[in-house]
Amino acid sequence: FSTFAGEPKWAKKVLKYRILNYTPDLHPADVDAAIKKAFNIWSSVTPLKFIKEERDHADIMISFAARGHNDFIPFDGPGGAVAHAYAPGRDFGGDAHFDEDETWTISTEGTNLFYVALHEFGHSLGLFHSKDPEALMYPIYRKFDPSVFPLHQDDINGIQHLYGRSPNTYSDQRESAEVKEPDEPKEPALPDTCSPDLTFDAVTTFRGEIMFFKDTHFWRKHPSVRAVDVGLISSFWPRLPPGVDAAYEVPEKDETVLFKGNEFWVVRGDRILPGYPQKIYVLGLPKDVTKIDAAFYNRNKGEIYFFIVDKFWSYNKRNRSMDRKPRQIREAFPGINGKIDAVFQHKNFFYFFHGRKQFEFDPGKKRVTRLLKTNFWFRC
Amino acid sequence: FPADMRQKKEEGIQFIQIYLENYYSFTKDGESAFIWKNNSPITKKIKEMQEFLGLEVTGKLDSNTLDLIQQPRCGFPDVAG
Repeated sequence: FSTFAGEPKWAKKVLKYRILNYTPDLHPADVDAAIKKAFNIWSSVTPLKFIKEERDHADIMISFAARGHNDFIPFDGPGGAVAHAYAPGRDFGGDAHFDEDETWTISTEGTNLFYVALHEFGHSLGLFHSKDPEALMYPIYRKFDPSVFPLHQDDINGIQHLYGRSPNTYSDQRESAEVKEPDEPKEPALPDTCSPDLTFDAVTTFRGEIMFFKDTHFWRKHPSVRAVDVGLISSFWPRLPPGVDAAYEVPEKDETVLFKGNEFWVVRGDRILPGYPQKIYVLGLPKDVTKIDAAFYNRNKGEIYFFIVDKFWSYNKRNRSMDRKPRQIREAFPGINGKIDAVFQHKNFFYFFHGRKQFEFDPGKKRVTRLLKTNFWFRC
Repeated sequence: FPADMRQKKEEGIQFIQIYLENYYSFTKDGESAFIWKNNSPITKKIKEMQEFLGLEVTGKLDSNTLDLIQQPRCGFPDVAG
């Protein structure tokens, strides 16, 4: 990534944008939605918030125009330059202009307004063109692919270099909620950590902490610190789809593996390693396995366990071999019956989550030593 | 047939000249700029552009280069003027 000379950026975290006119190619509501969606993407990875201004001057003024339009860079008819925007600053700083001679769409045909706007707003926020052909800020537009999160890690590194990350403590989100427009869709309400009905999608250790995944959010907690941190999964790993099925950490490699459906990602901190997602079959699991319920890395034995319904496979990292056949969970872990939601290792115990229950299992004695509530770790 | 090739080549040169002026702060200072030698201004600029866009750096108007620069793009320059 690169920034403009002198690294101009907005000093404030709440910015106003105004749409001065509309292209006849699209319904105004579609233009509003595409512009709003573009700003929301930048919000999801920075502390920045954007408010739509209807009448007065705004930081980012958005307009559609053809050919010469009162600045030094006239447009050039269909194709060629499709839009441009200016670095943060007063007057026309931050403004974004879209070439009316393009055919603006909200589909993959023509020129997708959301995708172009996302790039141009990158300039409005201070990013310059990137040399990375995969980056959104690469100057040449590729066909828009709605199935892929549009920000590349290069873009996220760039914008967070200028503004830092998005806030990931719940209180921050609540504060920022004050400045949102009333009609902005609310984030899914987080379950109460002390509710007796609390269940998890996945649990893993994570750099000395424990990470509990639930729908679009996660809780992070250090075993010996009372405070609990909460955040959006997408703010940590924007390219991950919502919801995590299973997760495990290999501490000595500082790598955490996250599973969703028949794919998995390997992350290091908040960075998804290149080459992911991959299909779970490359791990050696059979083709009829489409989803993993839970997984954990047994540090003592150097084995990774994959739990599916009432069976599990184990993969031995040292001799790189996967079980040919699955085994019954209750045979290897007496007292643990049926499908499990999540599992992780803490010190010398394994903690299995099944609905509203949590089983502390002693692998040495091969038996359950305590029956706990799922919210045991949250000091309710 | 040779005439068509020549015309195409001239169109290509004209296109790349405008592209370099718009996005790579290329300034045309007389005919010497267009002498296609290895160290001529335009060859240097084409190399700079190819390097920025991740193309093979040939300094020539090869088909890959011509294909890419004819794609839609952001109107902001790649090199600060």
